Amino acid sequence: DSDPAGFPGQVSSLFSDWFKICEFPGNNDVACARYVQHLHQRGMLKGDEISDRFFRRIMELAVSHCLSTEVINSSSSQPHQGQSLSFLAIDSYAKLVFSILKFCPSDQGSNKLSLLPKVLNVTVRVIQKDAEEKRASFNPRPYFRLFINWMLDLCSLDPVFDGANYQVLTALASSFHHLQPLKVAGFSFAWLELISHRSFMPKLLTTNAQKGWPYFQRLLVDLFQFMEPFLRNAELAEPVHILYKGTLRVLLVLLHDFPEFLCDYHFSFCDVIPPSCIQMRNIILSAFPRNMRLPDPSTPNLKIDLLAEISQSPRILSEVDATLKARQMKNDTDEYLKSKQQGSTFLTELKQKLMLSPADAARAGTRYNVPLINSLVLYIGMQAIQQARSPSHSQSMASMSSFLVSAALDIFQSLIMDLDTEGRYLFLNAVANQLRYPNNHTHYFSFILLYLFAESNQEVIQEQITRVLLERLIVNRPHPWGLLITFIELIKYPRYNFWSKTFTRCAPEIEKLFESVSRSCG
Amino acid sequence: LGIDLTTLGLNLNSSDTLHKKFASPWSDEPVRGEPEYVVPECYY
Amino acid sequence: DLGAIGDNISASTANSGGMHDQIYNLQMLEAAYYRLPQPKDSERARTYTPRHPVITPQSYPQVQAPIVNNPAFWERLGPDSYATDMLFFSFYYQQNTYQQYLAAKELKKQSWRYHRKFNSWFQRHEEPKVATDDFEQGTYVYFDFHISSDEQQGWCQRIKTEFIFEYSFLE
Repeated sequence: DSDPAGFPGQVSSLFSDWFKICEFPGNNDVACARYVQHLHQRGMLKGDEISDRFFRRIMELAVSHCLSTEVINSSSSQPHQGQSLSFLAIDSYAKLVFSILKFCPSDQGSNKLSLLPKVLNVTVRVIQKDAEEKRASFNPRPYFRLFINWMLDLCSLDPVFDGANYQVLTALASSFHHLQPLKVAGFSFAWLELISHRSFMPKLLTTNAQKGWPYFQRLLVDLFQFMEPFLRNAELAEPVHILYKGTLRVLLVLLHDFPEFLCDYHFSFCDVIPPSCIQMRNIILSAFPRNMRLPDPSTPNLKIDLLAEISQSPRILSEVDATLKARQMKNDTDEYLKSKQQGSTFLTELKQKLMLSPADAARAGTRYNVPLINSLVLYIGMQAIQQARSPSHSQSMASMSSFLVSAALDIFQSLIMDLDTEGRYLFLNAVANQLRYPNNHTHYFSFILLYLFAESNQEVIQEQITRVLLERLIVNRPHPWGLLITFIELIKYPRYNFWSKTFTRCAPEIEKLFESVSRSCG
Repeated sequence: LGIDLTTLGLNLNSSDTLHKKFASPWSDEPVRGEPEYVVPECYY
Repeated sequence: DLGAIGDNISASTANSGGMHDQIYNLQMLEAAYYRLPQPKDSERARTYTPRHPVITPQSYPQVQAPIVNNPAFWERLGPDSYATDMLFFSFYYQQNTYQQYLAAKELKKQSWRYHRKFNSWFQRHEEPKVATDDFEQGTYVYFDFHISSDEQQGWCQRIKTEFIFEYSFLE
């Protein structure tokens, strides 16, 4: 509902007063503090509805001033190099908010930053409303500049806010979550640049001992969920391609500087990256802890089983069984794993439960519930590993294989037999997504893939297992360590009889492909 | 087949962290720091 | 809310439920592509703090003469070498000031070209031998701070033959 009569006029004169203060060069803290005191006395800073109106009105004034200075420089060759904007008003508004947080007299006990979530709340709503109204003529750059100002000012805070860094970072992260591309598509490019900004992302991932990780994981998932429908096809529209390349750059920075973050959240990222995005997924799956040294996969007679790390469980911060629970499948799965009761309908009904309704299939672009398959496969594997470690089973591979001929393997084998090509591909993908750095998941699922290959009496299944591995190897680097050792094992050891399969020679280029990949694997 | 990720302007073999110089997801150049001018003693 | 992802149904309903569908999102993305944030959107004007202003006797002017902010003054600094040194002085020792901007403008007018990698000004000594879309090669004069073998040091103009000036470094 509209502002009280006269309120807009009041606010715009208050803002022009503030403008004059900002124009004084050098340090004008005294003038700023006095001005904030004045706002406080006029009841603009109580954090109530009047405050919301005050901040919204000033923000709209600043944005409209900024856009009024847009000079289209049509001569520029680059499509987006055209407009030059003046950010004077935006910078003044950002400085006003910073000064209010710094000088506003806070009530006893309430901390200095209590107004920040309210200001950000107003900011999010103004952006969402502006994007809804303006659609294709929405200009994200004033808002981008506003957040950049706050990142530079608030994320490198004065001692005044000491220790509130984390609060600011998570408040900004929550705002970005509400401005995610699925909600404000016109803000996508600005949004990706903001969440990956060198004044934001590294701080969110390092401040407060990784407490900021879930916030950043959620932002990355927001990004993948937006891109997922566009990335199902190989041909990308130019804007999508730019966004995709930008995402690769951000993932490479994470791979290089924060690999443990990618390691610990790989499961949730694989849920939202389409299976066709092999290289992007490989970046995530190739991450390994910085203190780990990976043995060269092509080392002759490399003894995987003897690696110290191979028996350690990887840290998985996503809730692996969340989707199983959501589909009421966890209890049945547990039941079957424990008792493996003969003749139960668990196995026969499994395929149907993994399928989507036609309507959901149309939207999801596949007939299967991919996150459910991912959850089922990893959950079963983790149970199997856990049981194999229980006192009644020793650690050696012998006990592992004897244990494998048990419930877990029944489920995997029935899936690979019952599922159609698409379903089997998604199932094998869920398994291959666990082939990462040396840990007991990589070990177990590498064993599962090789076992299913060896035990299968249908060459079409062996071909599909090979295809799932190969398509991850022929893309440009990086390639996950676990993937390499699995493929090397497959092509090297006679027990799999790999080179006798007709599909390895089904066409000259395929034959050449296998030779080149096996050569590159040493 | 994906792309050659070394062509995205990030020095993936850098022993230093990349995020400090990460200019933006659209830029294939690291952020340009301040050009360092040395003021010769005689001008102090 | 910070847990694992819901299954892809929730993701797909997210696409078509309370939010917009894929066509709309692609249209908005196309429009946003023409309004990418520019590098200067993240940069802030650096305030110039003179580092060690040289202490001068009281008889000297203690504040800058207003004329140094007048573009006409800079245009009078013709291409003879003495005045050109003044332009270089201002460019290198009055960073982030209006004078630096005016000096740079004047240098460009006198066909000096700024090389971003070497942070130096170059001027063609003669027509370049080679000129392509990406670079030109030839003999150039450039303004440089030089430490010579006998520990002589100072600003001077030097000449460089066979220099390749890649346009990607042209500011």
